[in-house]
Amino acid sequence: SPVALPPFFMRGSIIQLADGELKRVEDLKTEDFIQSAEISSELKIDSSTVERIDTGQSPNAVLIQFSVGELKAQVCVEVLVEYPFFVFGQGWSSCCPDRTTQLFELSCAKLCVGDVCVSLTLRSLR
Amino acid sequence: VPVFPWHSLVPFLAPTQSD
Repeated sequence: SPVALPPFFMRGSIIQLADGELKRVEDLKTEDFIQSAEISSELKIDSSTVERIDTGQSPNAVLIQFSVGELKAQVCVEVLVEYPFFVFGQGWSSCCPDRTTQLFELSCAKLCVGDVCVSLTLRSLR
Repeated sequence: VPVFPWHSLVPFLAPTQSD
């Protein structure tokens, strides 16, 4: 089943960066993710390119296929159309920005094939 | 007011890759 939208995507939600700084979700910049990942001991930032967007099996859901990192690992996630992803250099983007704005008051761009989203990997499991 | 960690905004943890 698709991942439901968590409460922290609501405009005005307070997000704590890795250095302790607090920002509203709508004010986050690409650098905030990059800098937070740099000082994280567990997480590493990676880029995930949108390769396909298909209709999901549930109502209002989409299947998004990502190609992750240099190794182009394939990851497919099913989310609601309003689920926002953070695109490098662009900010919040969803498959249905009007709905994201309507439900969460979060300004969004349209998520498209070729967009490069912020994703995370564990630094090391070895 | 609830405070959420930055990494909760990233929807999935990608497969671990060797460095």
